[in-house]
Amino acid sequence: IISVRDLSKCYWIGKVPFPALNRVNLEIYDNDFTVLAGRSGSGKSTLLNIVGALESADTGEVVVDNQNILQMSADQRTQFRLQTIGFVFQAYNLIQVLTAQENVAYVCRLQGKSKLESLEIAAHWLDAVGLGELGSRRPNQLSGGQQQRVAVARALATNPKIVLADEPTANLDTVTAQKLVCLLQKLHDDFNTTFLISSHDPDVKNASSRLIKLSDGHVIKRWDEALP
Amino acid sequence: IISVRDLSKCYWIGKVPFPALNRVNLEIYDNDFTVLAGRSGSGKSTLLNIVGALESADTGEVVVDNQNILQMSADQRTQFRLQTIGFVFQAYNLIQVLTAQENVAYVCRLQGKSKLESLEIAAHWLDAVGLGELGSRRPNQLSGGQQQRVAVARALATNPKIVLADEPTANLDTVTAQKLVCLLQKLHDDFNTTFLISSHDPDVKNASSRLIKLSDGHVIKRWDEALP
Ligand SMILES: Nc1ncnc2c1ncn2[C@@H]1O[C@H](COP(=O)(O)OP(=O)(O)OP(=O)(O)O)[C@@H](O)[C@H]1O
Ligand SMILES: Nc1ncnc2c1ncn2[C@@H]1O[C@H](COP(=O)(O)OP(=O)(O)OP(=O)(O)O)[C@@H](O)[C@H]1O
Ligand SMILES: [Mg+2]
Ligand SMILES: [Mg+2]
Repeated sequence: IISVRDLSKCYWIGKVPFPALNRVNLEIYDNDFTVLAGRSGSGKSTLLNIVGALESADTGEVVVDNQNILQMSADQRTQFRLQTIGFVFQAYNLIQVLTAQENVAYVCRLQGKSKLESLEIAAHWLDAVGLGELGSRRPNQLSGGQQQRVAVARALATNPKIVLADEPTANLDTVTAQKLVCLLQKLHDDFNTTFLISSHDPDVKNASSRLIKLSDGHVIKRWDEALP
Repeated sequence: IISVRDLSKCYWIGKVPFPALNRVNLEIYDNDFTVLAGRSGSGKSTLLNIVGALESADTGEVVVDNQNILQMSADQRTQFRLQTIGFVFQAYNLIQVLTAQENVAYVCRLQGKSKLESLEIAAHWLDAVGLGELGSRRPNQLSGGQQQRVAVARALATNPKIVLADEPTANLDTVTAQKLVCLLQKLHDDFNTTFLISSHDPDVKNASSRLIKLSDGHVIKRWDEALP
């Protein structure tokens, strides 16, 4: 469902190019639960952003759900993200002037759902991540781990085909992280959602059946439980 | 070196008070390496912010390095923070328009050091956290874990008596986190720095000799390696 071929991306620091991804090749299959691992700075966020049609790339091909991402126009990318992807950002990227519930409902509204239905869906997902009582708080009235969970709820609220999660348990204690992983596994089992999760959390790794490890922008290791 | 007596703090959500800390009592001794644990939302950041003179409290007493924090004026708190505390924020709080090196040098400048010396000190600490090459990058040109390490370098650059670190390894892979913990332990051993670190990272917990656990704003558990 995600096919990455020979993907390369440089960031420009003034006139100097910095290769963040260097000829990355990987395949994610429908209903995978794959962890993307690697050192800080190895390229995980960059890879997720490109697969999620949030950033451009220099060379290579990325096909997600049969759509050629790198060839899309800005409008096509927006539509694609709305219909297919749920994204959990490493820095959450919540809207500060909206409440937690409004932040989650917002993506449902973008999908064309009514205000009432969106708020109900949002309440359901906030409850699922353990924030049932806190929907009327704004992000700056929440702890770090609570903000992180609002970001997760927002990614799940649109019932996406593919969830791209960038370190979704980084600011959570072990118990809260394990509950979140259980929630993700349940979605994986019940709705056949595909997960690609950047994480260094052992609980997330233990829940996954495949692992892809990056180093300095290229793939150095692949592990698949299904293979002998 | 840190004495917290009967500390309580409510946040106000409109007219409704929410008790974030509820009669917290704890002692941190000179040259401790103490971890502050607890579930997401249990009050760790709030406690660190109050001890670091960044937030006010409602009732109780907080004495840090023989100074009564809750009675201080705004100016006194600013002086106290500059001279005594190195703070690693959970959300890093880097200045976006300054480079990594300038972010770290800034706190040295505030202490009255020359521009040249501040930049040299900053380069040293960025190197110590593994970011030696990246000093001229701005925060939005760095990965999440790289930004986190700039925040740590900035907290250490003033050679503070007490380091208050709010989840300083949350966005780091295991290897990078372990190197950071080694650095903190080295400072602890060589300079007698006192550490109070909010973390759920096992590597941080393993390095500590004391643990204080919060739940719903109060202390539920204390563990001390030194005690039988
Ligand atoms: N500005 C605020 N206004 C209202 N409530 C707040 C505010 N900041 C924090 N809270 C609440 O106070 C409680 C403690 O928050 P705190 O940030 O100290 O938790 P924490 O232990 O650091 O959590 P985490 O591990 O998720 O970072 C939480 O329930 C949070 O929702
Ligand atoms: N906007 C940018 N401009 C320049 N360089 C960048 C930019 N964003 C990221 N980089 C660099 O690209 C490399 C990969 O960054 P990326 O954010 O993908 O790493 P990561 O694996 O997600 O790291 P972390 O685990 O710390 O979040 C890093 O060396 C980083 O410094
Ligand atoms: Mg990242
Ligand atoms: Mg916190």
